[in-house]
Amino acid sequence: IVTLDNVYRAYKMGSEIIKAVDGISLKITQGEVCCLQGPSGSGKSTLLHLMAGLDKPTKGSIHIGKTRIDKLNENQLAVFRQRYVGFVFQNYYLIPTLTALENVTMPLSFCGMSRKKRTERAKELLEAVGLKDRMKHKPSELSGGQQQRVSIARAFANNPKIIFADEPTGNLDTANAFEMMKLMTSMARQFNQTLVIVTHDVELSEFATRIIKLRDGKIEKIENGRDQ
Amino acid sequence: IVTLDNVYRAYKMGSEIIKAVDGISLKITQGEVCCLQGPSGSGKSTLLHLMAGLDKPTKGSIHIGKTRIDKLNENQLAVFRQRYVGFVFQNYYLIPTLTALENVTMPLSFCGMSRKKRTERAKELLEAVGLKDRMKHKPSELSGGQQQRVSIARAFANNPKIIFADEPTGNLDTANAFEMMKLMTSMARQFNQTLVIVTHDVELSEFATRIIKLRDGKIEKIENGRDQ
Ligand SMILES: Nc1ncnc2c1ncn2[C@@H]1O[C@H](COP(=O)(O)OP(=O)(O)OP(=O)(O)O)[C@@H](O)[C@H]1O
Ligand SMILES: Nc1ncnc2c1ncn2[C@@H]1O[C@H](COP(=O)(O)OP(=O)(O)OP(=O)(O)O)[C@@H](O)[C@H]1O
Ligand SMILES: [Mg+2]
Ligand SMILES: [Mg+2]
Repeated sequence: IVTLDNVYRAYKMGSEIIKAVDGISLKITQGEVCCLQGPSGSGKSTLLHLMAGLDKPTKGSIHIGKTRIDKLNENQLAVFRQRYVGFVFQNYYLIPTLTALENVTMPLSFCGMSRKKRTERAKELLEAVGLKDRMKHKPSELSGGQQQRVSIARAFANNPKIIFADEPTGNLDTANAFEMMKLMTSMARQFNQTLVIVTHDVELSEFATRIIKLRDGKIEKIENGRDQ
Repeated sequence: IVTLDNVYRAYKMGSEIIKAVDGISLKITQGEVCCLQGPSGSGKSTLLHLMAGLDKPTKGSIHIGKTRIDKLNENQLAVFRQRYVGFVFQNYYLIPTLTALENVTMPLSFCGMSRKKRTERAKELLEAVGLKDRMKHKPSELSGGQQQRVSIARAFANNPKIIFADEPTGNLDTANAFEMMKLMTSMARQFNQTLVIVTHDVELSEFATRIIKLRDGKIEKIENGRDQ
């Protein structure tokens, strides 16, 4: 469902060129749970943003399904992402003036769902991530791990075909991190969604169908996960 | 060096009262590496902010050394923290318009150090956390783990007596997380600094003199670390 063909992403810093993604080709299949690992600064977030259409490559092509997303303009991308893509950001990017419930209903407001159905769906997701008693809290009234869980709920809200998650459990204790991975993978299985998850947590990679290891913007190796 | 006596921190949310910290008494000794653990939402960040004078308790007293910090006014607290306290925030709070180098020199600008010495000190710290080639980058031009490392360097910049760190390695891969813990504990030993570190990473607690486990705003138990 996601195809990267010889993708590069470089940044020009004065006289220096930083190769955040330095020649990556990759095919991710529908329904896969693809785990992305590698040292700090190896290009994981950059790669994830490119795959989700949140950034454009310097070279190479990126397809989601049959759509070549690196050639879409900003408006087309916004519509495309709204329908097909969910994203959990490394620093959540929740809207500070909205409650947890409002943050999760936001992606649904473009779906033609009634207000009543949107709230029901958002409540269901927030309950699933363990935040039943925190729905009226704004982000500043939530702990770090609670904000992270709101951001996970939001990514699943509109039932996207692919969910990209950048360190979705970095701020959670082991028990909660496991709960979140079980929840995300079981929801994804139920709706045949594809998950691409960046995580430093070596224990969580047991949930993966494949583990892709990055180093210096390149793929160092690919391992098969337990789900073969 | 840090003394909490029957400390409470409650939040009023409409008709509900949330007991983030629900009766904690604790003494932390100079030079200790104190690890704070517990489930998401158990009160770790709240407790850390109270200890560092970044928040006031609803009840109870907090001393750093002989100074009762919950009775200082905003100006007195700012001066006190500037001299004695370093803080690594769960979401870094780097200044987005400043480079990594400028972010680290900032705490030093109140120390009476010459500009040349401040830059030297900041470069030394950024090199120690592995960011020698990223000093001119702004936070938006750094990976998540790199931003976290700048925030660690900044906390040590003015050689404070106590450093409070809220999940300082949450966004780092295992190898880098270990490097950071080794670095922080060895710097602290060298200058007899006290470290109070919130971390979900069970492996990192081997660096601790004591491990304090929280649950629902209370201390569940205290374990002795390897350093006994
Ligand atoms: N301003 C606030 N208003 C209301 N409730 C709050 C506020 N700030 C924090 N809380 C609540 O207090 C509790 C403790 O929060 P805290 O941030 O200390 O948890 P934590 O242990 O650091 O969690 P995490 O591991 O997820 O970072 C949480 O349940 C949170 O929802
Ligand atoms: N806007 C930018 N300008 C210059 N360099 C950048 C920019 N954004 C990222 N980089 C660099 O690109 C490299 C890859 O960054 P990326 O955020 O993808 O790493 P990462 O693998 O997600 O790291 P982490 O595990 O720390 O989150 C880093 O070395 C970073 O400094
Ligand atoms: Mg990243
Ligand atoms: Mg916290």
